[in-house]
This record gives sequence, structure tokens and C-alpha cells, in this order.
Amino acid sequence: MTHIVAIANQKGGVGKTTTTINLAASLAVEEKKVLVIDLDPQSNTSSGLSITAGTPSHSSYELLTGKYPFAELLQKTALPYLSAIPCSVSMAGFEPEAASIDPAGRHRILKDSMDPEAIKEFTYIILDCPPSLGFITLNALVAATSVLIPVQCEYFALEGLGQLMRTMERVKQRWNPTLSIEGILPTMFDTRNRLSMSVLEELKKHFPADVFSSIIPRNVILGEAPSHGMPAILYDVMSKGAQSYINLAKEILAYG
Amino acid sequence: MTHIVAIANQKGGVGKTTTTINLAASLAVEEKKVLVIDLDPQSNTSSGLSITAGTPSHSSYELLTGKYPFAELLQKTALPYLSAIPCSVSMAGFEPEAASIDPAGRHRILKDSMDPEAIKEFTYIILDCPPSLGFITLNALVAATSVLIPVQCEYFALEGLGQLMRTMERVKQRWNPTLSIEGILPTMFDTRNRLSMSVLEELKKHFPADVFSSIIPRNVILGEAPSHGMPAILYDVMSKGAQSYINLAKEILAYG
Ligand SMILES: Nc1ncnc2c1ncn2[C@@H]1O[C@H](COP(=O)(O)OP(=O)(O)OP(=O)(O)O)[C@@H](O)[C@H]1O
Ligand SMILES: Nc1ncnc2c1ncn2[C@@H]1O[C@H](COP(=O)(O)OP(=O)(O)OP(=O)(O)O)[C@@H](O)[C@H]1O
Ligand SMILES: [Mg+2]
Ligand SMILES: [Mg+2]
Repeated sequence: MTHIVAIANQKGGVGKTTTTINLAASLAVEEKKVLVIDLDPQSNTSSGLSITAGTPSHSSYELLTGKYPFAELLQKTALPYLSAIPCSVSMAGFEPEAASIDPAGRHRILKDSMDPEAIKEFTYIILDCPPSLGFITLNALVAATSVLIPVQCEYFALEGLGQLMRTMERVKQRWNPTLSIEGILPTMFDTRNRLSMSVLEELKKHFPADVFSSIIPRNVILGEAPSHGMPAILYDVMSKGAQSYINLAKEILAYG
Repeated sequence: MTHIVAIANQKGGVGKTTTTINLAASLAVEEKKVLVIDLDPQSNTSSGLSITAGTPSHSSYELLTGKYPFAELLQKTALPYLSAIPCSVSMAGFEPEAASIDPAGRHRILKDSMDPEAIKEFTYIILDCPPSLGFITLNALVAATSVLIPVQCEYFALEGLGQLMRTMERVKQRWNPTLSIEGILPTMFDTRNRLSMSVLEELKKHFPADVFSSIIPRNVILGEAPSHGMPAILYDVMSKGAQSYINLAKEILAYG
């Protein structure tokens, strides 16, 4: 059974990419076969894993347009159990293009491109989404089995959560009834900052069943690792940042 | 002469909204007549200024669809020289809707809605953009006289800057030849973090003429003020956060 986890939040800079890279790496280090699919034209996940679409472009955009099959787009990474499909700047064209595709099918383009035979080798597929609730994120929510929501412990972060939840509800009702919440992940938590503390309490109050016990602290290692094109677990495994994602992976595996 | 400044960067969470609110407030406190237009469906700028689109919605979305004229959408704020037009969640519909509007005109919808007679009372109009290079940001770049680019002092921030610059070049060539760079604003600068320092040096190296002298430090006041619906200058004027935006306003007025 392949868990397909969409990492989604339309608010910018909340740690979607950092969570994609480091959760995937931590699951791979637990010897689970993991695939990361970068769906964000900014391609931050790709550069954080030292992979590139190349020329001619072999990226998630070509997966959505059907130019190449799934299997031809897989790349290895520095971790033996972790594969990835990079994104490319062409993906910026997908949103306007999707608007003129038949409404009956444009939400399931990603799902249909993920052939069950091709994906079954993976225990986890992690989808990095851009900061929007447009067609890319919609496709991810339709293709996913669950959604993991990173939430920065800041005021604006709470505001957007309701909107995301409503979008998930609509997706469940129309296209993906078994979509579940993997969890809400408090990110960039600053122990000295009382706003951080009060946002965390608000999250736990409104979503008692969903907030992970694992909290990702603000840690300079998590900002530095991508500049070396590697997950924190390879850059500085003993750092608070790397350890917090190892704990998150264990928490997710424990709940199965 | 009305300066129309688009606050743009497709990277998420780099301080576009925080800069919109606090730069506008600081210019208003210098007794310049300022208008903020919130163009982001997340409506963070609106909540950070305690304004709302209301029912029936009177927001920047209705400005773009032509439902109400410019003058009917202006709201007062707690600062006498600062007015604002809020956004609303309806704006999330604009991107897909714009994709089916005549390509000849869909980039200038905002510009055409800003009647020269209506805007001339303002010295500055500040446009808060969403984290994308889609139709909303495109409209802002076409309507603007200059672009101010907040850049978080983190690794991924540098990657996106090239993409944004290329988009600006295309806008200049096709639709807005006089579009200039107001400046590049280093944000969330952390003095104890060597990555912060090296990103700042990279910025100054690649864009020597554009990087502001004013640097916005990471300061908890800038995160707390919006939870009280006010700019930092009204929440805690002596804070490093509020003072850094006062300095930015002075720097911009000096170059005016
Ligand atoms: N816990 C952390 N501690 C320190 N820095 C972090 C942490 N998490 C993320 N960062 C840094 O903060 C910035 C924003 O994080 P990230 O890019 O993962 O967010 P995002 O939600 O993917 O952004 P976008 O909405 O643009 O896709 C990045 O530069 C990242 O390296
Ligand atoms: N200098 C700062 N110090 C501390 N917190 C800050 C600072 N600047 C911004 N923040 C906080 O960081 C978060 C991201 O900032 P902001 O919302 O302004 O970015 P943005 O670029 O508008 O994001 P988006 O791409 O989602 O529109 C917010 O919660 C904000 O309050
Ligand atoms: Mg990202
Ligand atoms: Mg914003």
C-alpha cells in the first residue's frame, strides 16, 4: 500500500519544501522506499536534493503533459532508498494551461499519470506543492492518500488554515473521498517567542486530533543544508533540525 | 506624480505583506498620502490593517472585475494618511478566470481600473502580491511604476530572484517600458546567522545598485503586530522592526 502524502499549505514559506526533503530523507534512512515529486515551478526541493530536470527537460511537468512515462522520470539521490522527480520552470505554464483543459478531467491529471504498477515499489510518495490552492495543489490533493500541513508558528499561518481545510473538504466530496489528514506540523517553532507558543496552543485547541507531537524548531541547519544540496540528515545528523524530522518520521511510521 | 510600487516575489513568506503594511505605514507617518491595495486572496495585508471586504464584498477583486469603481473601494485605516483596498477570497478565482480572458488585455486589467483622476490624490500606492508569477502579479507589474523585492536572507531566496528579474524584463519589453526596480530589500536578517550574512553579500555582489541600505532584521514585533491588526509603528514604535521600516521609508523618500 503506497502512502501518497501531499505537503500542502497555500501560505508561503511555512516549510513545505523543508518538510518534503527532510521527512522523505528520514523515512528513507528507516529503509522505506520513498519517492519525492517536486510539483513547484520554483524547484526548491529539486535543488535541495541536488537533482535537476536537465535538457531536454525530464520533470514533473513532462509527467503531467504525458511527454514521458513515470518510470523514465525517476532519479536517484544521495540516499539509497530515496528517489525523486524534479520540477522545472516549465511547470509555471501548467496553471494557465490547465484552465483551458476540460473541467471534467483537469483535477486528475497527476493521479492518472501515476500508474499503479509503476508506483507500487514505493512505500511513500511525497508531493511538494507550491504556495497556492490552484490546479497544481488541486491535482496533488486528488492524487494523494493524505495531506500533511506544515504550519509556521506565526499569526498569518492560522488564518490560511481554514481555507485549506475547506478546499480539502471539497476535494473529498467531489473527487477523493478517502483523503485524510496525515497531520498538522508546527514548523519554525521558536521557544523564546510567546507568539510561537500561543499559535501552537491555538492549533492544538482547534485541531486536537491532528497536530503532530513532533515539532520542528527554528534551526539554522535546516536553512543551510539546502545550500549544500542535501537533506539535514546528511549535513548534520545530530542537529535539532535533523533530529526533529527523524522524530516526525518515526511518529508517522508508528501510526502507519 | 503617483509612485505605484508593486511588492513582488514569487517565493513564499519572504516579507511581502509585512513590507507592504509597514512601509505604507511609515510613509503615511511622514505625511505622504498612501494607498495600499491588497491583491493576495490570502488577504493578510487586510487583516494586518484591520480592514475587511465586508458583505457584499468590496475588495480588489471587484476592482478587477469592474463591479465597483476605484473610489467606492477605498477604506480608512487607523493612520490618517493611509487608505486601503482589502482583498477577499474571491480573488482566488481571478487566476483561472484570467486564463480565458482575451490575451490582448488580461495583463492590463488592474492598470485600466486605476483611473488617473482617482489615483492622483495619492503620493504612493503599494500593491501586495501573492507568492506567484501568475496573472495577479503580472497585472501588478504592468500597473506599477516600480517594483520592490523583499528577499529573505536564506538560500532558496536567491534562486528565485533570477526568475523574477526575467519576468520583469518581459513586462518591460512588452507592456511597461518605464518599470523600474525600487530596490531589493533584505528581510528577516539574523545577525547571528552566517548564512544570512553570506546571502546578503551575494545580493550586494549581483545587484550592487539595487540593494537598499536599510535591512529588516528578524524581530518578534513584526510577527506580533498583525495579530493585533496594526502596523508595527502603532504597536511598538521603538522596536527594531518598526524602526527598520521607518528607515526604509526615509531612504525611499530621499531617492524619490
Ligand atoms: N525549521 C527551520 N529553521 C530554519 N530555517 C528554516 C526552517 N524551515 C525552513 N527554513 C527555511 O525557511 C525558508 C522557507 O522554508 P521552505 O522553503 O521550506 O518553505 P515553503 O513553504 O516550501 O516555501 P514556498 O511557499 O515558497 O514553497 C527556506 O529558506 C528554508 O530553508
Ligand atoms: N522581520 C521579521 N521578523 C519576524 N517575523 C517576520 C518578519 N517579517 C515577516 N515576519 C513574519 O513572517 C511571516 C511571513 O511574512 P509575510 O507574511 O510578510 O511574507 P509574505 O512574503 O507576504 O508571504 P506570502 O508569500 O505567503 O504572501 C509572517 O508570519 C510575518 O509576520
Ligand atoms: Mg517550497
Ligand atoms: Mg503575503
